[in-house]
This record gives sequence, C-alpha cells and structure tokens, in this order.
Amino acid sequence: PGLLEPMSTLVRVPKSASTLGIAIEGGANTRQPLPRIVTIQRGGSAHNCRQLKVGQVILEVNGISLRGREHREAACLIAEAFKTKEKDYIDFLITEFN
Amino acid sequence: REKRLTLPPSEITLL
Repeated sequence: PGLLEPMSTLVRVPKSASTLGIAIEGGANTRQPLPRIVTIQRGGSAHNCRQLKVGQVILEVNGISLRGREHREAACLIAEAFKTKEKDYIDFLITEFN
Repeated sequence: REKRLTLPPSEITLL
C-alpha cells in the first residue's frame, strides 16, 4: 500500500559504515506526524549511499509503515532495521513532501 | 490548522 503514496521513492541504503548516520524528528501526535530527516552525518551509511537528503519524510522502513507511530517507536524500528544481521541494507520509502 | 498549532514539537533522535 505504501507504494501507492504519491511522489514516493524507494531508497535502499547499504550498511556500508558502522552507523546509519541520520537524525530524525517527528512522529504521531507531534507537529511533524511522520519522521523527517533533519541531519545526515558525513561518513555514515546514509551519507555514503547519497540518495537520502535532509527534509525527506520517511514513510516506510523495510516495508513497515511509520504512519501512526510515535517518535520513539519509529526511531526504534529504524535502529532495529540497522542492527539486524538478516539484511545488509535498509529499504526506506521516502517522500519529499510533508 | 488550530489543532496543528497545538501539537507539540518532536524530539530529535540520532540513529
């Protein structure tokens, strides 16, 4: 269903560094209902993949929708996705629009 | 719009 989001893009981030290297803000019941990327750290996996940008909103992580999830829950899902050894990448469904 | 303004800001988490 996430793929039906207008103007959304699937970005696969290989785990190329020991950190993911993004900061997010937002989550359900805040002014920013879906997590938005506010920082990309140089040298992190996200920076290395060159496709994630500050300001993008994350709709899904490995096919799991972040809609309705509070900030901490969304952050945990992303942290778990980075930590798991099942995959050597994370798929983000992102949109440029809030 | 009113409701939106009353929603709190989010914390920021580095991942």
